[in-house]
Amino acid sequence: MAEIIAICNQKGGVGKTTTSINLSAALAAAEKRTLLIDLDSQGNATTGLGFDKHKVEYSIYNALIDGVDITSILLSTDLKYLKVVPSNTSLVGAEVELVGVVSRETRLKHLLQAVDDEFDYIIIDTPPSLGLLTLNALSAANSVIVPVQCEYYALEGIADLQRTISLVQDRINPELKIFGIVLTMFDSRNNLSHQVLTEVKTHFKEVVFHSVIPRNVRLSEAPSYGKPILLYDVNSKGAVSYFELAKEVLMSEGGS
Amino acid sequence: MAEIIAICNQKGGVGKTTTSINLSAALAAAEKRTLLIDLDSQGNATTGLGFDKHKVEYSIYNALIDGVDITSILLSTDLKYLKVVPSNTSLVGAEVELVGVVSRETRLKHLLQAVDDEFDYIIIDTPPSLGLLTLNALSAANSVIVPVQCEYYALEGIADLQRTISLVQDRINPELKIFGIVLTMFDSRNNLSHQVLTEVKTHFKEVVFHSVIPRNVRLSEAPSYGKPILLYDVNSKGAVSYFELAKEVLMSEGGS
Ligand SMILES: Nc1ncnc2c1ncn2[C@@H]1O[C@H](COP(=O)(O)OP(=O)(O)OP(=O)(O)O)[C@@H](O)[C@H]1O
Ligand SMILES: Nc1ncnc2c1ncn2[C@@H]1O[C@H](COP(=O)(O)OP(=O)(O)OP(=O)(O)O)[C@@H](O)[C@H]1O
Ligand SMILES: [Mg+2]
Ligand SMILES: [Mg+2]
Repeated sequence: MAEIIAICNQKGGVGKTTTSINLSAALAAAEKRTLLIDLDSQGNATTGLGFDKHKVEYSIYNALIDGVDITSILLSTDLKYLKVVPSNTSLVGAEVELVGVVSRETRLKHLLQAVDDEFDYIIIDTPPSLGLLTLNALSAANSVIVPVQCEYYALEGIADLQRTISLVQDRINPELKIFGIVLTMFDSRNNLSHQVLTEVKTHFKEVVFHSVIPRNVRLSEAPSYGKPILLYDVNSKGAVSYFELAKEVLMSEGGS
Repeated sequence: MAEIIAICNQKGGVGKTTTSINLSAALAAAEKRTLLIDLDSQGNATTGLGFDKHKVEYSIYNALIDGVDITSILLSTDLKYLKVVPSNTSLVGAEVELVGVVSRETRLKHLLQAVDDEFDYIIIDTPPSLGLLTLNALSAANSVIVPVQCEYYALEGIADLQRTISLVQDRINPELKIFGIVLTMFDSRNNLSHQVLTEVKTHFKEVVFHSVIPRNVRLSEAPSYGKPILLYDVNSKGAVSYFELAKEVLMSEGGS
């Protein structure tokens, strides 16, 4: 039985894709069989791992809408234990096409049953919205990791997201747990970063991961080489912080 | 006749709200009658100007869905020539509610006709997606300003956005022009920033504004005080760069 983790936050640019790619890669480096699903039509997780999103034969869209078997869409990566289901702009149409479908929120959940035994972890990168694709991720997942950027607007967004998660728990997926909040782009020279860190830790207590991801330019350079940070610069602060996060995930079997 | 400018980019966290607030404030400081419309359910433009998004009586949702007159929703700000139409999480439902409505893409366009004569500029902040709300903004607008963060993923997103803009030009709003691309969060110490700047200027030539918005911590602090940068720290690099951007907007009537 795979642990299915959705990486969610409707606030844009907070590090969802960066966390999805680098947590997946760190879990694979620990020899956990890991599947990364790119559920964002921007296809950033797909290109961040070196694939050309315009040239992939099948994407998650084909599985969700056309019924193509998800096992035939798995792409291998430079890491032996990491596979990817890619996405591209064809996914833009999916939200509208799913609206008319019965059980439109649980399509992804049913798809993933076909690969559940093959993986230890399935990580789902989501778009910056609370639409049908993100709802699909939240219904398929056992738990959710929320990246929160150390900035003012990011604090605002947490309350909105909590409300969505409890709606999903009430109506679609009672098992869904919050695995944790991970603070991202923390800049120790900047007061605002410290204020946000303190406020989130005070308010959310043990739900907040101990690992804090620092602002680190190597993390933003890595996707332009199509590599996760551990293959681009394994000694960087960014790589170290994602190893630590992976360790916390491995140690706490499925969150609170 | 107001110049209606949509601030769009489906990539998250690139500076749409920061540009919407600070461009609007700079135009108002130049004594142009300016209206800022918050079309994002996150309500960041609303809180960034000091309003409590949970306490506003009416929001853009009420105008779009309930037919409340937009003139009764205008909020005054600390700047004499700047008014705001607020938003909050009630807007989350609008995309689904609009799906069944006739002429769902042009609802906002019709609403704005009621205030067209009262303002010189109407600026629309949009969410990080290409859904019905952003389509409403693109159909109501005369032109679009695209903030592009000086990062790798932001480059990827430009092609997707261009495709959407040409679809809108073909099907809904033939008058829509690209006013310009504004580079944001430029960090002169970082190679990636310079690479993105060069690539965007080479590829998009005169469509790119001369003004480049630097990464400046004062810009990210200002919203926590509910103020635009020119009221929070008028001498900061962030404030100066948005004055420059406003000057370029004022000088070139409505873009290419
Ligand atoms: N810790 C970090 N240090 C420096 N840059 C980072 C860090 N994390 C992410 N970035 C960069 O910040 C930008 C936003 O991150 P990312 O794209 O992962 O966020 P996202 O939440 O997935 O965005 P979206 O909402 O568009 O999906 C990217 O250009 C990324 O490379
Ligand atoms: N030039 C800048 N320098 C430093 N910080 C900035 C700058 N511009 C924006 N920011 C900060 O970066 C974060 C993202 O900016 P902003 O929220 O304006 O982007 P957005 O595109 O509106 O995001 P979303 O996609 O969620 O709507 C915010 O916390 C903001 O305060
Ligand atoms: Mg992303
Ligand atoms: Mg915004």
